[in-house]
Amino acid sequence: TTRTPHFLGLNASSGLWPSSNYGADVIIGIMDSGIWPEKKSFWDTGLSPIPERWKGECEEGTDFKASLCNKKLIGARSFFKGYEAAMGPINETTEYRSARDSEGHGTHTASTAAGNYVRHASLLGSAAGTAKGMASHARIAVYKVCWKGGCFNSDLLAAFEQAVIDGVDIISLSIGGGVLPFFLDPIAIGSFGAMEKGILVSTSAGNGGPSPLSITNVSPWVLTVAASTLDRDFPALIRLPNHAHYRGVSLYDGNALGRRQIPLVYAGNAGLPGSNGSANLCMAGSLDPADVKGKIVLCDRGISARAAKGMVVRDAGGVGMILANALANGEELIADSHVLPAALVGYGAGVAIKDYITQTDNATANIIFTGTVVGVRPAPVMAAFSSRGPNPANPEILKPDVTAPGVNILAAWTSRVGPTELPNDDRVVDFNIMSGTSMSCPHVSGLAALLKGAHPDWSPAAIKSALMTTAFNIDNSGNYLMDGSDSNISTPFSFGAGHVNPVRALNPGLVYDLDVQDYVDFLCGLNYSTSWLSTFTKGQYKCSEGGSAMSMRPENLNYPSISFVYKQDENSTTYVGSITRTVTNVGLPNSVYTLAAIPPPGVAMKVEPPTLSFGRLDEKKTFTVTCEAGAKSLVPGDSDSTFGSLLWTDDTHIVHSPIVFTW
Amino acid sequence: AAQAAPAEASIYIVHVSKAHMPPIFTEEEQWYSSTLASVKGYEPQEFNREQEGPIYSYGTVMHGFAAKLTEAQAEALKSVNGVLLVIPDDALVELH
Repeated sequence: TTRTPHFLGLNASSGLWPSSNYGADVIIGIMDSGIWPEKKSFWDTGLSPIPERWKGECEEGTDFKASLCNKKLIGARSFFKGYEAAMGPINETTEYRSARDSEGHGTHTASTAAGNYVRHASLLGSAAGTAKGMASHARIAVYKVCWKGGCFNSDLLAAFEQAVIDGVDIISLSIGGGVLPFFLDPIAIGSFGAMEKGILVSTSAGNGGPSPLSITNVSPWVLTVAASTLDRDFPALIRLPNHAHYRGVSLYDGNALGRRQIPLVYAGNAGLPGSNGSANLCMAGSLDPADVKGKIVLCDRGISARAAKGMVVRDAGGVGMILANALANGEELIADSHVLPAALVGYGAGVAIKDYITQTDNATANIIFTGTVVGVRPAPVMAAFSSRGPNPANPEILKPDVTAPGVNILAAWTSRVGPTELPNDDRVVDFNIMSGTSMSCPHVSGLAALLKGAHPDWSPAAIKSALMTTAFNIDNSGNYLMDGSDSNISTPFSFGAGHVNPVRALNPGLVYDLDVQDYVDFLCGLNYSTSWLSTFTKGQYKCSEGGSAMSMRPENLNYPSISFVYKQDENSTTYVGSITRTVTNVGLPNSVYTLAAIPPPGVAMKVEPPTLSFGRLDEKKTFTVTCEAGAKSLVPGDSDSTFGSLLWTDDTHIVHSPIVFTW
Repeated sequence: AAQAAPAEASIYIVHVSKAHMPPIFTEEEQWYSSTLASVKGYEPQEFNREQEGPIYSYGTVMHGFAAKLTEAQAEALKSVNGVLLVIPDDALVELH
């Protein structure tokens, strides 16, 4: 990526990069759609020898020789037995029966996590700079599990098995499905097994936002990553002859439209007979060339891919496109590498431009493309598409855990498909700009690799805690993180503990640590049957005999965020409940932390003790948070939540946990 | 549609308790193949492990295997001693 290391505060002179030797001793397993190994991001220039403990392999397959691996790409395997057993043989005219990436997604995520430095990177001139992954010296091991027809759980489990055996340290998983009970969820099972072996699994939260309860990958032993913007934009100005102008975004970097006004038509008024009301969405075959030729076409966002609409407009003879967000997309602007001059505008601008077209006989417009700008404010802003809590499986565990850059991210790309991913886009690019929680997840995977490099003895839970308790929720304008879907203040249901801050995560002061037995007791607290529990424990762990019902309550899992759930019934008038947490001192031997708590509105909160005194490193201290709240009048089946904070501070550290209270 | 094609096979993930592996087997794969042969109605000497056996054997992050089974075979597998769970591999997982 060309901008996010700077945005995240990573620099060569101090902090996480030099402290971790850029992750040189750390191996990141990427479970995705494969890799295009020849891209410069995967060259091994400047890398030390491969860690001797590595047991992985570079498997040969279609268009994939073992010699393609090097000191950067140290492993490449593909898993398709489940896929082929269910779907039949892989169609080798459209994809490779090997780890080679025909989609681009896996190449993008791998280079975001751990790509090497590449100078003069850009997408057709946009986002230009030196591309680099978060952990630029970490090693990449690719496990291809996703194919044109989807990703099969049997293949995914096989990849987890192999990654653990091979010896990866971090697993980056930018995939997911629906939320299932943990014992039915292969990602939960595979990642539990990885966690048992000391491997941190970083997963994407999903792109189901802004709907509540859309969050996925919610098991407490994975790090669940939401997506937000960075301080970079690709502005395009829509100018109307009535002197109105509207701000949009575009990756088009040319001057094809000049400065003249061009006839403008709303796609909804330019449909072929029989287009059945789909013309406004610029669906394939819906536009009448007689109405569109030589014009800029205003299309509504939805159903089909954004870039596909540009293809439809071009094929119908249009010379440009304005794409208008739907109400659910709000004012969030995602840039695409359209095949014609085009820009995306927010919902409000779309409505205004449509009003102008309706009120004008010969509507015209022009699009001015101004290239890449940085230093944009406010940033970060929560992506509208990023999946939201509350956690539908266990509201006692707040999800997502953190947010990271996931909008308009430049990273390496396959040579097999063009930047729009459309069949007719035959442009070959080295880098592409993509958006999704798939893009934010590998950022955090790379940061976790850096923390593993700097603190090799830290558990997966300690690394996760460091990233969570040091995260911030104030943007670069000094305001609370904004929600891109409605421009209101966002909540921990969208950003979790906040936006990752790797500068502070290197030295978090205190961590909320967890081991395998803690997670087993969490499952015991969910009243799992012996069979369900055995899918995780494999007979090696039991519910703690000395554990009390209190310690096995799911909310008492020693998680870096805190969630109270008041299960109100008809007779209930008041809730009083306590949650305990234990922090481990990883800062200075002699340190005293004092409490600064902000109770959720409508909730009385007490924390005991209010001071934590440590005499040595690795010392543990336990505290209790007690909340009291009255019942609320709710529609049956509905819920309400308020949010607070808990901070432990000494002279140099701020250890922050979000608190959620849900009625 | 499911009733119209009752014999159609799909992929299942089978969780087992290795503590229940009969002592006549020295390796998990033998147990899995034998178990599959029993629910698929094959005599052990007819059972083609390559075609009818497990697609994958798992022994690290979970204990068990993946196999192609009919619904009836999957149901039969649930009553085999040592089988904990039989889960269809039909949950949609996609790139984010």
